[in-house]
Amino acid sequence: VSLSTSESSNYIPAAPILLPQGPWKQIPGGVTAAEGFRAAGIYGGLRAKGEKPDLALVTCDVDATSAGAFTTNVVAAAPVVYCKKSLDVSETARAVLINAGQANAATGVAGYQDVIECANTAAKLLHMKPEDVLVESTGVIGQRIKKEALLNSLPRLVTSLSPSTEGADSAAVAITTTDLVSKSVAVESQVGGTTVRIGGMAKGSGMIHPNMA
Amino acid sequence: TMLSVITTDALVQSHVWRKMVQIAVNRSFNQITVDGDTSTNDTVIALASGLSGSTRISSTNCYEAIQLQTCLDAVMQGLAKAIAWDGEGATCLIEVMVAGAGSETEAAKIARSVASSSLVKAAVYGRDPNWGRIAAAAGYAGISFHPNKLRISLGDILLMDSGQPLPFDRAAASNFLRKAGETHGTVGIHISVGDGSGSAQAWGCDLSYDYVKINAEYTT
Repeated sequence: VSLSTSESSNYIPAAPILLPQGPWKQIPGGVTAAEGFRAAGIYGGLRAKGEKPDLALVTCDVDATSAGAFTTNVVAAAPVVYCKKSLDVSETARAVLINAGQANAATGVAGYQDVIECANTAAKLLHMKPEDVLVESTGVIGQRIKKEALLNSLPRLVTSLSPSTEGADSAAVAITTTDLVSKSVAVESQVGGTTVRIGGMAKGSGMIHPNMA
Repeated sequence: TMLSVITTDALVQSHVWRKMVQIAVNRSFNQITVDGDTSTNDTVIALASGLSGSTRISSTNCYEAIQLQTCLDAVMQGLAKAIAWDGEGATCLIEVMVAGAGSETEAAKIARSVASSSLVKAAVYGRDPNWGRIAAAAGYAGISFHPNKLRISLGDILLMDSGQPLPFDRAAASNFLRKAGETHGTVGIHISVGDGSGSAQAWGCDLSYDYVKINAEYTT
């Protein structure tokens, strides 16, 4: 299945972003608004139904200082365990690979191996170290990632990477599950007299009561 | 499940960035609720490229760090509110603002307790200005405050002051809720619990019949 990133952003509308008032200006771009970032979202055949994009990738051109917050649910998904270990051993990262469709939670050792294989393959294609690639998953709990579909889609996902707003928008759509709208925002502000940009994307609609640490 | 990726071109040291991200998460994503279920997959990854050309931020207390923190808070709050707005089956966003608590942490607990209350959420869906349910949810948050200091407003309509229920225009209050539901707008609930300097916000959504329908049909 082939679907361009510009078509991807048409699947669901964008959410109204209710930014608080402050010394910042909302700008286009989401996760690609800041210097050095590229993103893409494509359909990789992971969803049970429909052809909405389901694979997203965000990359940084340089080693980025990394931070994470993760569910404190004791039954943490394999990618959560993987990312926590990665952040423990490294202060930087270069990429975040995200799939929608299968949460890869409560999938045991096999699910964890799937994360490693996906991260390693992405790292190879991106010419990065495996520990530079972080992974997030969302979807049905108890189901492993449709690994073959994901691995087969990775080359196309990597070549779709773009620093454009379209790249950010397609990624924001690709991480949604039951969401009715995609969530993406970016702001520009002065920090110490220099213009700094912060962007982001999120997904979530149900099973929402985060307690992250 | 909620997932998020945050990016910035600010130049910031690792330990400072990690602290700032947790603070922002606590003021945003950790203050939303849709259904009270904590996912196995909730994740926020935040990357800072340092390519903006700004000076390196190496302390959480410096002016630049405070500026960056406010921006980071704003971006995460914008995204967090969008998640609550898009809550399964929701017809409106509920924004709970608590002031007068002993600390930000205490205010945050009270705000989230109210936003999480199934009875408050159902009352909003039923367009019922039910100050009693709001007061009860504030009271069981685990934070001590004097009931005689409790003040509750729904939008601009004051429902309770100094712990005493007030006469109010029930039809107007109900219409306020109805209009928010019809436009997928925002219902603001303002609560004051005393004279402290602690304030915080939490966000949720109303509880509709559709929530059950969606989750009866979507397996997890």
